[in-house]
Amino acid sequence: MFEAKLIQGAILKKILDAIKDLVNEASWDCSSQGMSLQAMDTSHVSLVAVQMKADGFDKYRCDRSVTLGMNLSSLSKILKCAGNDDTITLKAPDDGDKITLVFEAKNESETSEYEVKLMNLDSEYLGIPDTPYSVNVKMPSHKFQRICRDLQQIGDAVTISCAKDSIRFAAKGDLGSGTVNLCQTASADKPEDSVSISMQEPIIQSFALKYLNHFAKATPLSPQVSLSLSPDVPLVVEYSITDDDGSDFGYIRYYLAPKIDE
Amino acid sequence: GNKQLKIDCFFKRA
Repeated sequence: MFEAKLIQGAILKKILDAIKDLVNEASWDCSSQGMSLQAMDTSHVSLVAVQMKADGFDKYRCDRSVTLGMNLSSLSKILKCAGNDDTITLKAPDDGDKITLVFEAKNESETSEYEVKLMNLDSEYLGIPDTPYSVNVKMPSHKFQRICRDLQQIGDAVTISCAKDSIRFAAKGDLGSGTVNLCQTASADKPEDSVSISMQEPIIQSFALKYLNHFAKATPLSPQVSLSLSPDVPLVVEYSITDDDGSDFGYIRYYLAPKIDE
Repeated sequence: GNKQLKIDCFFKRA
């Protein structure tokens, strides 16, 4: 039996909003450690990895590890039926062919129950090496979202370059070009507004803005986003997931293969 | 032009 209860059900709604347009079908791996998911987009250009730790749930029971394959747009449709303040409970019996979602409104006597069909998916897992990166940047997530949205008006790709204590996002296209330069901020009063840059070596690399704009759909999950870059490897865009108390619940990490000059 | 690389060129099947 698998059962996971989340008082702040909105977190799960936000997680689905952040992945459903990138990945159509995926499997949640549920173990005593928590729930995780890894999937590539259909073009195999990007990969998303989600982790929700067991102790972040308000109740978590997983007697034996289960894989819950599902259509994420179906799950997202069902989660839209839950209110932002609802408690969400996921339940799956061992060897069942569906997952049950129970939504409970706060201070009300209303409960709703939905079922989503499970699917057998051929999951391919990619091993992601845990390596140090040349550049790590932490910045406000809304700023990253804004930059990606603005630059997509100019071109399809953004060139990210980092030198000394600044990071530069540049795009060019038929209409002209655009550049956004961000400098490291002094220790800010509000940590969520700060920009911090740690650089081992300068870097310059290009990425498709279409994917970055998909990743930015995770913005409501976290006030800060972390970008990690090294020469000739995928960019990592990470949003940590915290609950209202600020406790660490897990993360969404997106990996994006670079574009190279032919 | 720019060539888009695939993610599975970087990360091998586990």
